Amino acid sequence: TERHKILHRLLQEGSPSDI
Amino acid sequence: AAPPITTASAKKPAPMNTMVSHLLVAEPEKLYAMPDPALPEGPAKAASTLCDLADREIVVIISWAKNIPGFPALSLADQMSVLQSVWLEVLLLGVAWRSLPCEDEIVFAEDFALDEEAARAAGLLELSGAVLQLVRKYRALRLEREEYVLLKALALANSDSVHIEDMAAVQRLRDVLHEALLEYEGARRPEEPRRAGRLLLTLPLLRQTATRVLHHFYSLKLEGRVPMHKLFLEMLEAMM
Repeated sequence: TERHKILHRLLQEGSPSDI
Repeated sequence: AAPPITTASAKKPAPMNTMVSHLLVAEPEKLYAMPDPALPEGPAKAASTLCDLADREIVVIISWAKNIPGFPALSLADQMSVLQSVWLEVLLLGVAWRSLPCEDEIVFAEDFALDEEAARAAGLLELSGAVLQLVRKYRALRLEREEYVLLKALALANSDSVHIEDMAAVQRLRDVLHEALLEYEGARRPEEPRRAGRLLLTLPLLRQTATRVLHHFYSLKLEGRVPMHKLFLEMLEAMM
């Protein structure tokens, strides 16, 4: 997770969609 | 006599319509490459434009994946493993789809398309040849938008990452999408019973193309002359 922290953050953040 | 309409059946529309229409709505907005006008034309500019575009496209793919039914239900670790292994296939399927209307031209973005001559000048001839083979395959199949969105979701679910912990959950996701494709083709093209199979059999070429493109970008990374954003680097490294 530490090595892939941006992907981890993007998957966690925000709502699942804006649709 | 018609059977009475129960609440359950009234609530259950055709699964194919549900999935296809859901995937159509989940389609991302068009992307623009916006090449830096200050840079001189050439391989360095083309590579840096593509790397910048890919970085933004990965962000879009991550948001898109969150809208694929069943994907958010995977564990966070498995969502990461799946995306790390298939993001480039998803990205390339999008490029192939955008390029379908253009003969022998690869449409990386609305404002960034390369024909053979431009690809040679940009040092991307080998890469573009591989992508064009994929484009020709989908053109020969006359791929429709509905099939494209189903296939793209299937490319996501078709991850063979060895890091996936709950493979059964990924298989369920794959099965639901496979079923949606079979139902769609059964209703849309009953005269072509092998069409769904033909579409699925393009996935090996998609993976092969992704592998070739990956090596191209990994070489660029090792050369270190093209600036790459952190997310793009992270995703490239995850695949190597």
